[in-house]
Amino acid sequence: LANAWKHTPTKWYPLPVAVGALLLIVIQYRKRLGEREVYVDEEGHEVVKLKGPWHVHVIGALPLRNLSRVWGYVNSLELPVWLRPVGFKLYGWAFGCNLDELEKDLKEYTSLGDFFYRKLKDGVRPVADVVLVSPADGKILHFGTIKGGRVEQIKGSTYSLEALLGREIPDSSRTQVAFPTREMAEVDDKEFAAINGIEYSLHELLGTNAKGSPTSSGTSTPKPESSEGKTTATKFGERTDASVSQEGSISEVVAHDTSVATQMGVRPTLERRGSSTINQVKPGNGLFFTVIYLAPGDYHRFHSPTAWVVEKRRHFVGDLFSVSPWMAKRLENLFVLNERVALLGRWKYGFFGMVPVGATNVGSIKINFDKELRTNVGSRRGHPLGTYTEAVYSGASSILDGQPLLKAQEMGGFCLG
Amino acid sequence: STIVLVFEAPSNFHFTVTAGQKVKVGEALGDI
Repeated sequence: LANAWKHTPTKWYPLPVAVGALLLIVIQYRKRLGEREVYVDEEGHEVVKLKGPWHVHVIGALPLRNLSRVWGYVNSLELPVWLRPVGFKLYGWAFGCNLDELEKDLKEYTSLGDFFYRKLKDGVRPVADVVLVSPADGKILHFGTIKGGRVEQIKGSTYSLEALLGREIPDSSRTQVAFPTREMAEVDDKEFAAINGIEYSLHELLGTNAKGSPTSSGTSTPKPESSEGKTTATKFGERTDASVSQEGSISEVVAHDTSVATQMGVRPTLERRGSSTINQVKPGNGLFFTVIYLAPGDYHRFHSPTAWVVEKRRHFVGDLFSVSPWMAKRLENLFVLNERVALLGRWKYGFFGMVPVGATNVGSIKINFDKELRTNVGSRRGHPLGTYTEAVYSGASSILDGQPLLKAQEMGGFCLG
Repeated sequence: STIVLVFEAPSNFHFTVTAGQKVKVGEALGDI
């Protein structure tokens, strides 16, 4: 072999240009074929499957949801008082927490889970005067525009927007169950609504003035409460309905809306400019996205990124892979595979959606205005990927047809396990 | 944990952040 390797002469022949061109065409064709390889169901909708290198499949075989719940249980155990300051300082040092921002004495946090879901001192997070602010402390993983209904996870890898947010299901596939809500609402001069004690500017949330004329962009200052021209309405304990699909995997909560606004004659003068569906993007507008990663040491409550109205939430039971940048680079469809809560609504420019995505160590997602929501409970078995439970918040404020939120208002957070 | 924001905005909307940048609650993400 050594002799042959050394003494066999090498003869070079010119390769015809046509053969080279053909070879390039075949390579390109195979590449494009690979890019478009998607699994679809009988109705032509994309079915998301675990795709990635071998170590992703190994991680996928682990009981991540059970591990997450055990992790949550362990971290809910009460720590001895003497251990708390030392333990939390050690955790803070290891994960880069800024303990100067805390309002409480470290001894008052009873467990690591309690410390993890800590609040911050008032005023340590000033709010910028722009239309969109960060909803959380974290790192910007990615941002950009959405084209062709695909969101870029990393360069060259995309996932379906419809898979992330869920597709609409027909009303005929829903049945009803009961779900209570309560509301207190006041409308001042038909421009400001005080709902459950918080005052909201209607034209900031709806993008109009009270008489329905479109307004220019920019923020408005809440008007001081005045007794003149004010109408008050209150309702308690009203029933709302939730529905479960025939497959048992999709449900909807629909409020019985005996509208406060209608009683006051406000509704006909309000024009809704936004849209809660992504299929109705107005001419001159585009769809944008951004992804923010919260590291273990970060403050784990999240706030409203703008003034908007949340019309519904969709809870997708899913896996609980780590969502670290390392994993995001390797596991395709990571944000579609994981458990998440899609909050869908509208702001003054149209559709607005916010999707907190769980992970192995933080599988529980809390939404302050949705006490019915339960995440990371039960098995994923019986919840096929892409199915969800849906709640509609029209009962939260019948004036605005949803749950209004101010810019930087606290919305909820992530808990350990 | 991660938060994904998806929204409709006028085409002159622009992000004021860069990928990999650390942000805190209330800091500017984008403007029109």
